[in-house]
Amino acid sequence: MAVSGTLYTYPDNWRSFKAQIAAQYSGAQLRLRCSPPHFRFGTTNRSADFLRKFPAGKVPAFEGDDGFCVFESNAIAYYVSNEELRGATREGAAQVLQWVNFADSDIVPPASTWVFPTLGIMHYNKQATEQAKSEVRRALSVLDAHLQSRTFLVGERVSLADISVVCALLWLYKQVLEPSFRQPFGNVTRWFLTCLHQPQFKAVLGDVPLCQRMAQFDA
Amino acid sequence: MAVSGTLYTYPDNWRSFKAQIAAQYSGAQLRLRCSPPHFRFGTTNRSADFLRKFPAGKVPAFEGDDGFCVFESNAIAYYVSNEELRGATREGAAQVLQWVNFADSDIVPPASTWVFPTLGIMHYNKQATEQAKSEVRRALSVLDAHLQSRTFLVGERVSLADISVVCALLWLYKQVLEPSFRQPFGNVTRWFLTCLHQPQFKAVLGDVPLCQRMAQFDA
Amino acid sequence: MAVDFLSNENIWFEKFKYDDAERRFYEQQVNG
Repeated sequence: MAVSGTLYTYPDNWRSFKAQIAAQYSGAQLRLRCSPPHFRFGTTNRSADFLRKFPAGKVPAFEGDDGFCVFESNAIAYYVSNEELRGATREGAAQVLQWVNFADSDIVPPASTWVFPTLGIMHYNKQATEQAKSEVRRALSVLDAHLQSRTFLVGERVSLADISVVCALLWLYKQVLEPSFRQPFGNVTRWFLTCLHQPQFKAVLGDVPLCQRMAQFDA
Repeated sequence: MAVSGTLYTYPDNWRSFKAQIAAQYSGAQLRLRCSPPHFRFGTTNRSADFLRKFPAGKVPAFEGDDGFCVFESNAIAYYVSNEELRGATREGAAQVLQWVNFADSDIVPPASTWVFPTLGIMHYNKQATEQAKSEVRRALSVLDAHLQSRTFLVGERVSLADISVVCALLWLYKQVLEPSFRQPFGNVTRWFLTCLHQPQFKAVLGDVPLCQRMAQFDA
Repeated sequence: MAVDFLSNENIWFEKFKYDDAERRFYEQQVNG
């Protein structure tokens, strides 16, 4: 039976995109609540009613029409997925988890360190940014080698691995991975564009212009 | 068919404990390689042979006797688990993922910030430590409320959720959660000890003495 | 603007420092 429910988040949350894209593949019905009057980030997620359902007070948070509640973006994306997205075999499911965790542990921290100052939401620190760039290079080279002989990260079709890693890379590709920086990682960019052009990704992300000139920190 | 294979790690790696405890429940056969001559951390995991199997060069890393290779501790723990540990229903599996991710995102960072200086492996920073203590308190209070009416985190039996969160809390309970600090979180400590006393946890962790006096940073 | 919400994100910015410290700690241990 297809899942249906409400996804609470703030607008354009890359963490919420994972569940939204997964739902496009699985047919799960997601009602997005990301702005007033239905949801006000910082207020609604601190209310007693919200905390009763989602004790960590974090978004994204999902409440099924059957009352089932779950938080943590990867858990929500898993819940609204189908078997194919999750990995149909034990090996496939383990490899999906591997890349989902790789995105959270090896991509998100350096990507945020590099991109946030360019958005003006964090102080710029030259050393931290240079360190982040080298971490991003390392993660992209692992992905590039893996995608040398593959269309998608796990198996022959799109899975939660592709959805999670694409969403973790979004800000990088939009904001700072200018052509000269991404030149050594051609397999990753090919794979990234292949995913973006899938109708299920496009339905959620729309058109994603790749960075042409690396954004500098926004003083 | 039960899984069998080699787990590469360094000694006493809490991330590897997850797969080792899971294997105690599932019957998977794990050959631990964590010291010379079989494995020298910093050398073996940088070798061409290792990087061919595990391109990120990270440990823990698992190589099945059938040649299947996977890295990322949560993926390995999932692979060597059984259906019961993973969560037998879609809801159960999503809740397991929720707590596994909660451990990585809300417990590991502040626990590392607080504990590493007491082990002498990071500089002490008073402000960061105080911030970490408050984040640990917040995570423990979420767990304590959840465990108010539950024996285990998901369903009626031990799952990967309990295994992952126990392993993420190990250093805290051993090193800094002295009785006065952990007093408000009695449900968590009860649950933590219940898990530790399971023979499958004890087989891997042995006896875990709870902290009696909060360790200060080791100048 | 959606970007402002990002600043509320729970990101472990210092993760590489801790990974590095942990790696050095255990490499030293292994190498005595």
